[in-house]
Amino acid sequence: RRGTLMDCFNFVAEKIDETYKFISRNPGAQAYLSVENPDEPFLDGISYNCVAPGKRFRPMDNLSGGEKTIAALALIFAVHAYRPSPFFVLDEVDAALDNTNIGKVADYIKGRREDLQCIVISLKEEFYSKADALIGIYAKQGRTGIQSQVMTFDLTQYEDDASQEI
Amino acid sequence: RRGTLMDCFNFVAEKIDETYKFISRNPGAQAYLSVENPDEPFLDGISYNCVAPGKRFRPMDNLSGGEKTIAALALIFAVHAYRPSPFFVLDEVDAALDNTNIGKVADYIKGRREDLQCIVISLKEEFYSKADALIGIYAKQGRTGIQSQVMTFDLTQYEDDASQEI
Amino acid sequence: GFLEYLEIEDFKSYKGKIKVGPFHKFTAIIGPNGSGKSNLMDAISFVLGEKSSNMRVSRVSQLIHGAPVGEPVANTARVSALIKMENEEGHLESIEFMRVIKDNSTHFYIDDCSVSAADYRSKLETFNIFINSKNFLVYQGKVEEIAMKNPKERMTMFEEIS
Amino acid sequence: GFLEYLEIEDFKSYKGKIKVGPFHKFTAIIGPNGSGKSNLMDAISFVLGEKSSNMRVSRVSQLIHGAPVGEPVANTARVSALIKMENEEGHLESIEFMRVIKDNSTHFYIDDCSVSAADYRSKLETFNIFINSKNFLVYQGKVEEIAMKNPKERMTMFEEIS
Ligand SMILES: Nc1ncnc2c1ncn2[C@@H]1O[C@H](COP(=O)(O)OP(=O)(O)OP(=O)(O)O)[C@@H](O)[C@H]1O
Ligand SMILES: Nc1ncnc2c1ncn2[C@@H]1O[C@H](COP(=O)(O)OP(=O)(O)OP(=O)(O)O)[C@@H](O)[C@H]1O
Ligand SMILES: [Mg+2]
Ligand SMILES: [Mg+2]
Repeated sequence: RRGTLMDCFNFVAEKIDETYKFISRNPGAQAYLSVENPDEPFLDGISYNCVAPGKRFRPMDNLSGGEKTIAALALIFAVHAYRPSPFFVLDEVDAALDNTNIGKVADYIKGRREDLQCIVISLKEEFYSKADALIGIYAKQGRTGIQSQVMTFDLTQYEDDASQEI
Repeated sequence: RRGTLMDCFNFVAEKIDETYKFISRNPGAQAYLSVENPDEPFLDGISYNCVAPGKRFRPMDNLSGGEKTIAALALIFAVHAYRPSPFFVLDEVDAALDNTNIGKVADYIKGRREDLQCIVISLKEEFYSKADALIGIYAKQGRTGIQSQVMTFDLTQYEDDASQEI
Repeated sequence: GFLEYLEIEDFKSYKGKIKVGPFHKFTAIIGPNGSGKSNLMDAISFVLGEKSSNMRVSRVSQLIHGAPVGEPVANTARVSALIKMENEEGHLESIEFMRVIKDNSTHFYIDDCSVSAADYRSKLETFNIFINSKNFLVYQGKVEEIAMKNPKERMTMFEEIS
Repeated sequence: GFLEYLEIEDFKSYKGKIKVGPFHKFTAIIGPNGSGKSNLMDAISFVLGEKSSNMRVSRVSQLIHGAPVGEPVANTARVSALIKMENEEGHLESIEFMRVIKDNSTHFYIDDCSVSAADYRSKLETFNIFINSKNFLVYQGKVEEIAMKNPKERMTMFEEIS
């Protein structure tokens, strides 16, 4: 039991910094996991620290809403790599992100297409316009309340954004 | 002590339904506050229920993220009316809202200009483009980390959105 | 492997039989507030064996369309997921996982054969789908707290994943 | 009345003296993630007498620019708010509220005269600004929970407001 836990921890601890640098697209970004009490690793837990690009080391509480989201996504993708499930479902993870960070996260997901399927729920065009396909949900009024209806759009049939500029 | 609490409760209970209808811009929307135990009002607390436009009465847990935000804003504005402070500060309350609901909330705020000053923090153009003025914050790189700088734009100098259509 | 189609029947705000898909490598679910986007995610969690508390209900019978307003349209609801994966020879094979609610209990099927919950779960694990560890589902509003857990909570998270 | 200007000095990510405003009837604060928008809201809460735990710090001295990285640029930080209101004759008068951090304690001033915390608070209450009831501040990420409190918590909320 302890063995697999330490394996998992060591694996993710190796991976977190590169994942955070990759998502932030900034070599100055740093992230690391450490065991609070190395003698008794399971006693005091695991701490996580991120240094946002261009900033100094400070407690995680100091991070802004958007910075916390990026730190969380880096940890999620690093942890996932230990036993990679074939697909991901992310429900409005872009809520606190500005357009620059939305672009970075969307590009990271696009870059992982080879080995990972991503299903995201989003209200922001800056995010969902980067997907391969859209699933549009709309509500039809029924007797017992709304009934969800579904439409699918394959975006790969249209040219990329750049060539749609007039 | 009890007297003022019941005054406050009765005042807000009167106001909540009209505020929720007003923000939702839908006469079918309903909201109400009730005391769990009318004999001993302070014992069991106060419950809050909303019926989203076009839907049936159901537990608040059933509401979606955006529906919960609208329900919360209605309660915030109704409670505020009891002792109206001169201004409001709202930090990214539009995070879970779709563009239709953003429009409704922004229009509600615009409609209250006469008696209430609103300062909102937002990442979404659909929301902040409706304001009278923008305060732009950007980060300058300093020795001890970032330093926030401020720029102000008075939007009332430009025509309304409609006349800016080409 | 990857998820290709989802079939939903009388689950939450989805009334009747609805086929959703095909899902691509990067698919976005869009639509207005309250239209049923998170319910679609709940359908995916449900078919993978998630417990009802993570689907915003206290009992599975509340997942049936109309149940929260006391008018369930049926006494069953069903979600099935078609998962495609490459076999040794490189051909694409598909396997259908299905979970059905009957009254307040749930039943599991793989390619239409009824199986036990344990067999269902261990078959999913061959695809590296471990519903307990939830290292691949991020529910609405929960992303920031993943970075802000305290050290002991984070240790528990690692225990579930390993 | 309404808030017209804010003056910030060495508070959180704001280094040196920075004047912000004028604020209009409907003003939006915009900018990239991590630029200092929520810190500006913290400056408003601070000058109105908010306690440090609601400004994401454990001690007021951590509010001084550079303090969280162990390099505070000064041993004081200051925020002042210029509030305008109509008097009986309909003329606009202004009043300046100011709060200053010196080491780990804070001092209050009204139009440059030092006052006690109690006098500061009761003057704000004449403008219907009750910092304890917080019926006019909604912090980042906290909007949904205002609707989802349990009945007892909601009763406490009403007690603070009345
Ligand atoms: N068993 C059920 N039967 C019918 N309708 C249901 C059932 N369970 C939930 N709903 C309805 O589904 C709606 C919520 O859907 P959902 O949470 O998926 O919205 P959403 O598209 O994610 O919206 P948002 O963008 O605001 O997050 C609610 O209005 C709720 O009443
Ligand atoms: N005392 C301080 N001195 C210097 N910098 C500080 C201080 N306190 C906080 N900061 C910095 O301010 C930044 C956060 O600012 P803030 O939370 O206002 O961002 P924001 O503009 O609201 O971003 P978001 O859109 O992501 O919510 C952090 O990077 C933090 O390190
Ligand atoms: Mg949702
Ligand atoms: Mg912020």
